[in-house]
Amino acid sequence: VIVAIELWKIYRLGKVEYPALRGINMQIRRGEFVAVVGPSGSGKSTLLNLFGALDRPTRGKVIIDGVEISSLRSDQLAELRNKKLGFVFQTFNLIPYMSAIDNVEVPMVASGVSPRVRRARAMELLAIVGLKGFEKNRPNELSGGQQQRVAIARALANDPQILLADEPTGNLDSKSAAEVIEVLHNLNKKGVTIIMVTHNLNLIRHCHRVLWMKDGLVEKEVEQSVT
Amino acid sequence: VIVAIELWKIYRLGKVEYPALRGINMQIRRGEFVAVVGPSGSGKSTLLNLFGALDRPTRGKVIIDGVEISSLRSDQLAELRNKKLGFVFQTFNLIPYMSAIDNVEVPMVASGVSPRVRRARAMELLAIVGLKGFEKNRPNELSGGQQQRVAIARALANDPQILLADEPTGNLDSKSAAEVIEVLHNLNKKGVTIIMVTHNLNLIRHCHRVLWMKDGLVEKEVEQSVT
Ligand SMILES: Nc1ncnc2c1ncn2[C@@H]1O[C@H](COP(=O)(O)OP(=O)(O)OP(=O)(O)O)[C@@H](O)[C@H]1O
Ligand SMILES: Nc1ncnc2c1ncn2[C@@H]1O[C@H](COP(=O)(O)OP(=O)(O)OP(=O)(O)O)[C@@H](O)[C@H]1O
Ligand SMILES: [Mg+2]
Ligand SMILES: [Mg+2]
Repeated sequence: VIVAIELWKIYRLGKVEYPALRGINMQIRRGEFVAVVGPSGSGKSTLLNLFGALDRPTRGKVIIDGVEISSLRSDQLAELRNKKLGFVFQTFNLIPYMSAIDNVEVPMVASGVSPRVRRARAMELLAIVGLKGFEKNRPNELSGGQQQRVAIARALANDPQILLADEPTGNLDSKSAAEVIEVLHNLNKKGVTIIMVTHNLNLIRHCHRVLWMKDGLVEKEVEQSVT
Repeated sequence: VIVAIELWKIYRLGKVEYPALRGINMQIRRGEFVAVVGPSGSGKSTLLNLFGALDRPTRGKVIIDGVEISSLRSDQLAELRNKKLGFVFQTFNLIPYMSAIDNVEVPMVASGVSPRVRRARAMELLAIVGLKGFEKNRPNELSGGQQQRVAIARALANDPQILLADEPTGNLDSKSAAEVIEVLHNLNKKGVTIIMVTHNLNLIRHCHRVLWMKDGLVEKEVEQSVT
């Protein structure tokens, strides 16, 4: 459902060129739960940003659901992102002046869901990630791990087919992290394709496949048999 | 060197009062390396912010180096913070329009260090945290873990006596995290007092003491014999 063909991303810093991705080839199958791991600076977030159409590759192609995303107009791209993709950012990217529940409702406002249904769904998602009672808090009135969980709830708001999660448990204690991973696995069993970047190797045990990145390349892939 | 006496922090959200800290009593000895662990939302960052004089307690006292910090004028507080304390924030708090090296120099500008000495020290600190070659990158031109390491280098800029680190390795792979912890332990051997909040229980093995927090209280303390 997501295909990368000879994907390159070269950042320019003044006159210097920095190749963050150096020719990535990958096929993610529908319904897979893939973990992407690797050292800090190896290109994981850059790869996820290209899959989420949040950035354009310098060279190569990204194909989502059979559509090459560089061929889409910006409004078609926004619709693809809003309807099919859920994105959990490494730095949460919550809207600071809105409450947790209003943040979770944002994707549903964009897709035209009625206010009453939006509010009920946002309440349900915040309860699922363990934040019942914190709906009215704004991001600066929440702990780091609580903000992260609001970002996860927001990514699930529109029932995405594909969830891209960049370090979704970096600020969570082991119990909260296990709860979030369980939510993701339940989603995956219902058919949601998940690509998760993580530094926590304890969390990748139940993934179908693990992609190990280093210096902008996929160094190795490990298929895991998952019960 | 840091004493907390009956420390309370009650946040007000509209009409609701939320006690994030409910009477913390603690003594951190000079030269100790203390880990603070506990569930997301248990009050760790709130405690560290009070120790760093970044926030005021609702009740109770914080005493640093024998001085009760609530008795200080704001300029004396700023001087204490700049000269004696180093702070690594959970969300990095880097200045977005400045390069990594300019960010690391900020505390030294405040304490009147000459430009040439500042630049040399900042270069050295960025090399120590593994960011040689990335000095000119601005925060949005760095990966999550790289930004975190710039924040650590900045906290060490003024050779602090006390280092308060809130989740310093949340975005780092295990190798980079081990390197950062080693830097902290070397500092501690030189006499720097360190209080580190972390979710990564692999990193607390070599700390002198571990404080377990839950619901705004210290649930237990564990002294560890450290070789
Ligand atoms: N400004 C605020 N207004 C209201 N509530 C707040 C505010 N800041 C923090 N809180 C609440 O206080 C509690 C403790 O927050 P704190 O940030 O200290 O937790 P933490 O232990 O650092 O959590 P984490 O591990 O997720 O970073 C949380 O439940 C949070 O919602
Ligand atoms: N806008 C940019 N301009 C220049 N260089 C960049 C930019 N964004 C990222 N980089 C560089 O590209 C490399 C890959 O960054 P990326 O964020 O993908 O790494 P990562 O694997 O997600 O790391 P982490 O685990 O620390 O989050 C890094 O070395 C970073 O410095
Ligand atoms: Mg990243
Ligand atoms: Mg915190």
